[in-house]
Amino acid sequence: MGCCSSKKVGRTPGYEDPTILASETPFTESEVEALHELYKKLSCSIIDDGLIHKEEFQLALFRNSKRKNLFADRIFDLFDVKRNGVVDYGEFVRSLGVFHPNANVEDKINFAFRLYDLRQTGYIEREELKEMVLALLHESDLILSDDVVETIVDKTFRDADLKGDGKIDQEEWKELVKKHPTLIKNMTLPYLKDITLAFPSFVLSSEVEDI
Amino acid sequence: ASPVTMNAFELISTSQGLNLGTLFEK
Repeated sequence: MGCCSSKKVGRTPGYEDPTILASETPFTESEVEALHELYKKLSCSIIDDGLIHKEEFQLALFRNSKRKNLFADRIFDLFDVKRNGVVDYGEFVRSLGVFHPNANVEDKINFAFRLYDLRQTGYIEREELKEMVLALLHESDLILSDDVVETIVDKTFRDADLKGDGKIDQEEWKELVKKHPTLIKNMTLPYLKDITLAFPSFVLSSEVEDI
Repeated sequence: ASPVTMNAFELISTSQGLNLGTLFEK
């Protein structure tokens, strides 16, 4: 991975006051500052402009900047709140906040719904669910017959589509998660509680500057 | 569990593309 030439905190595009970010997210101020270290590392790994591009996100997730993945694409698109093709620092911290162990469960449920609502219609449709299952199978090199995939999707729809209209709305999604809480397990990153241990260099360099 | 008996969303949640934990690996 490359290295940032800009060391000064204020030079990061979209840099926001840690106090404000801490007040709007489950992170403490020092955790927000530690996240800045991670952000700097990710945002200059390929293009040294202080913004996270999709290729940089893919590189961080897969150690391969060219690896296409439906779910990584969806996550990136949700992080890119301004929809300008890059994730800035504020977007990064606020979006990661949803994955904090202390984040509001409702926020996690809503984020997961938006993630799986591939075409942003306000519903998770049968075709979208099938597309995601196929993407997962492809990624895992698992081969299942179309009949088996249909069975998996049918079974899930019987469980989730309480109104029987062939699509899952937000209310039905909430009910499904209530029944199967493990469905949003991937919306919590335990790492985020120990972020200052993982990226202590900001804290250390701030102390040095203070002296 | 066999994929056939799993809820499709449970299956999907195992995707590497959803494992943001790798962002924190040095």
